[in-house]
Amino acid sequence: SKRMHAIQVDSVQRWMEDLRHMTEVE
Amino acid sequence: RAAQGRTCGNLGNTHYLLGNFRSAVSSHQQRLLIAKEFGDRPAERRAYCNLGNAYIFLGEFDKAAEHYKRALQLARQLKDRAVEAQTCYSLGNTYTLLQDYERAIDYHLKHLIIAQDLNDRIGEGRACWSLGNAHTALGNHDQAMQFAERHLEISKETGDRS
Repeated sequence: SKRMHAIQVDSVQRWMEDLRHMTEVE
Repeated sequence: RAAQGRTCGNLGNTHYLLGNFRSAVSSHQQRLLIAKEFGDRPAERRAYCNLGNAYIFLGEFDKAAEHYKRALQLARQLKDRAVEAQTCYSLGNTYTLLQDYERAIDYHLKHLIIAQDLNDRIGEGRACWSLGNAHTALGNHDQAMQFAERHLEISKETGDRS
């Protein structure tokens, strides 16, 4: 589907990999 | 009460790193409330970013965008250019997930401009990569090629073989 296509964009995938470990620490 | 706020933030981060995104949202919402009580805008900004990130992994991209936009407003008020750039990058990617490629391009361009101002070559490379993909999705192949070439040039300079 179109939505799956957006999720498979390589630059978005790379961002999400980084985001998974990214927290704004107190 | 202030310590309670910081603890909610830490708890939210721990839930997030464990992959418990619903619990992360709940803790960060608590943190946000307490930050507002104290008028602590940096803490408010952090909570909005953390909420945006958690909503991405819940697949709730509209909510993620709303929270990132509040974080962006606060980053601008606080004159934190690096956070402003990071938030624009997040918004660009979120609008790509929402398939709103025009808005994605707007935010990736904002990110690109700040990355250049801050001399952040890695950020600039990421912006060019993202802009190339968004233009490809819109069928703007000439512009996509220009950004791909800039991305290649920056990758060579930063030694990023991947």
